[in-house]
Amino acid sequence: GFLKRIEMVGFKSFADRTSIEFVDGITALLGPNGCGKSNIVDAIKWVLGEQSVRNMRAERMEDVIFGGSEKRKALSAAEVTITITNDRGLLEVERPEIAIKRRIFRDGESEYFLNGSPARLKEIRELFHDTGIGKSAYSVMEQGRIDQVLSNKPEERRCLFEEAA
Amino acid sequence: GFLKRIEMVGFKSFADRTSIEFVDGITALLGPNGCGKSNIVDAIKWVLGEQSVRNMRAERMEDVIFGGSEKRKALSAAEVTITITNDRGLLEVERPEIAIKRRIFRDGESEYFLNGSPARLKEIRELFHDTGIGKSAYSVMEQGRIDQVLSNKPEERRCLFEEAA
Amino acid sequence: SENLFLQTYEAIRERFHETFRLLFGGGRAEIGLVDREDPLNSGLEIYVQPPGKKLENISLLSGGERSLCGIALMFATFQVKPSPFHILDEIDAALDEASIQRFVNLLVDSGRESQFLLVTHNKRTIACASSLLGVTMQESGVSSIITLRLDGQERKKDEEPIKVG
Amino acid sequence: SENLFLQTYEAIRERFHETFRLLFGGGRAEIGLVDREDPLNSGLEIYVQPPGKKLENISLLSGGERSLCGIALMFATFQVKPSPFHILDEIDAALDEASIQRFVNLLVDSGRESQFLLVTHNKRTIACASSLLGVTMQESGVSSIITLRLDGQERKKDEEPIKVG
Ligand SMILES: Nc1ncnc2c1ncn2[C@@H]1O[C@H](COP(=O)(O)OP(=O)(O)OP(=O)(O)O)[C@@H](O)[C@H]1O
Ligand SMILES: Nc1ncnc2c1ncn2[C@@H]1O[C@H](COP(=O)(O)OP(=O)(O)OP(=O)(O)O)[C@@H](O)[C@H]1O
Ligand SMILES: [Mg+2]
Ligand SMILES: [Mg+2]
Repeated sequence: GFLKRIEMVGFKSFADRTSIEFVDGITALLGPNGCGKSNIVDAIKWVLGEQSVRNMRAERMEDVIFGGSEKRKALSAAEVTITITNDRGLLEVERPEIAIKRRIFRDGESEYFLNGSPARLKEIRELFHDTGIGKSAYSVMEQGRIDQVLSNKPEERRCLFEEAA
Repeated sequence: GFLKRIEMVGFKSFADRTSIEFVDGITALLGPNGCGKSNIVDAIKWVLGEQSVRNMRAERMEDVIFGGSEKRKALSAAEVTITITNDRGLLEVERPEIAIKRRIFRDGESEYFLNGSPARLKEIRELFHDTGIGKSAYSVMEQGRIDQVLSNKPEERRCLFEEAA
Repeated sequence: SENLFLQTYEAIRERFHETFRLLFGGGRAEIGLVDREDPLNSGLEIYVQPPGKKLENISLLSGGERSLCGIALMFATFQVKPSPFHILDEIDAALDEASIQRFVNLLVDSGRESQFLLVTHNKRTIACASSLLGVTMQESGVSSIITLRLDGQERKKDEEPIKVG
Repeated sequence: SENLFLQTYEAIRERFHETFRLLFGGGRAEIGLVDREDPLNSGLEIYVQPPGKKLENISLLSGGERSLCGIALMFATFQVKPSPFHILDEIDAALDEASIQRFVNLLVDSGRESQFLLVTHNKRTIACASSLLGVTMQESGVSSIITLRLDGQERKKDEEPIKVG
């Protein structure tokens, strides 16, 4: 497999520390409207370096920090850690597993960590060079976006092909 | 009730003459993907004077004429007739019922008929002045468009309100 | 014309509070003018608070919550400016069980005043209809209509349609 | 770079023929360059023929057919340039029973090579998963995860997850 585990705290509706294990093959996420399924998808995009707030369904990057509920106060930071197995030697490193963490404080910039040490987004992206990850049109198909694969504009349809090339 | 009946022949996938009776209250249209449900919605918009090909999911207006199937040849014209009851005196006429027909031939313009006599689109629109019909954003909510009611652009959200005013 | 817009706008705002609560089973919704000095051109802000959550911009809502909120706004507009008939094509596609039930209640209520034609795949929505029309392609590429009894079975030629109360 | 694009483009075209037939249970699909002289900038035309219908531009397709066609193109791209994991958020929302079954077959096949994380409300899609994660908001506004057994029931702490195949 590739995705091994994701842990998050303070990210969108995941106020409490939550850990999710992934298996090989097909994993299905289920639950009622508004319970947090797409927020998990957002968390995966975010920790892998998503820069566009619109792709996170937000207006400012700090909107991804848990903003409170009727009973709970807002939190001051969001943190997501993803653990990836390198079992097919896909990533150009010697380790069997790598962990990427991203953290943001209110009124702050994002901080990245690679296997526990501070890192820059650039280093994380270089890790994924040529695996197809981090090109968000390619390995993540967001809710409602399947219609845009067959965009009505012939020029836009190229995007999927260009990303693959 | 208001919509009483619609009849169509040669309109999109309705190659054969088809007549549909409407009742008061709620009518549900069911069937598998691609069987023709939204085409019925298009027929109602079209006969009431829809001008925009994009709102008909077409590229040219003649695309609404039955284009053939594996076994059948294309037809040369499309015709839709809608019968409307004037039971609440909603329309500014003396008749209890009115029938509007629209017909198009390949490489031809649309022709309109009001109660059997040729009419211009302008006359048909005047009939509906102030009833809210024929403003396609208002009495027809197309498939996939419910998301645009809450458009992400504050300026676009006005449209629904302006149509109502 | 500024007066007319403001009047309609105020009326829709008020109804939207109500339809939102009906569809979400609680919570609240607010609409505001971005620029109060210029009502005729100003964009609109919409803030909603699903039950138990906090008040937030609609961009953070889930797919199903956005649909439901759009339906609330649309029905609020219908109540302020009713149209003799409404055609709704698969607006319930993203709703879960709990939301569908509340949507159906609102629909049945509205169906007493106006005529509704709904395209749907959902069993609960189908169950509230007074009349069911099945659309099929017995012959590939050619649509035809079968009238269905309210239990979903095809109605034979000389049977009376069963009307719901 | 023109060569790379053309190579990828040809490969995707070929796979798209195949995935389209698998998902639609027949028919055919064609992709063409609008401007063959200028492959690096040209838009793309897509023509499809669902089984029994005629070859036509994708704009006339139904909502469900568009989804299915988009899924065919997306899976064709995956086959040409696989990604280690794919995240698909409710891409099956518009599909009817017949299409879902064929989609699930293609998904299960692809799940042998790559990891898939799917958000879905559909029972048949859920039935093909190796692992089920339930997302809930036991406390309003705060998400949490429950691991479900493959029959959809909550798995207790010391139970082993049942893995499919
Ligand atoms: N920063 C935040 N703080 C608190 N709650 C948030 C935050 N961002 C988003 N949410 C909440 O998350 C919910 C949306 O969750 P999500 O999009 O994951 O739902 P979903 O499970 O995908 O539902 P659907 O089936 O309708 O698509 C919204 O109700 C929103 O209020
Ligand atoms: N001019 C035409 N001639 C023949 N067939 C046409 C024509 N225009 C559209 N069609 C066919 O009509 C079908 C689409 O019908 P429609 O959009 O009504 O489906 P639907 O029942 O709404 O399905 P869904 O549930 O997927 O939304 C397409 O398969 C298309 O090929
Ligand atoms: Mg979602
Ligand atoms: Mg449709």
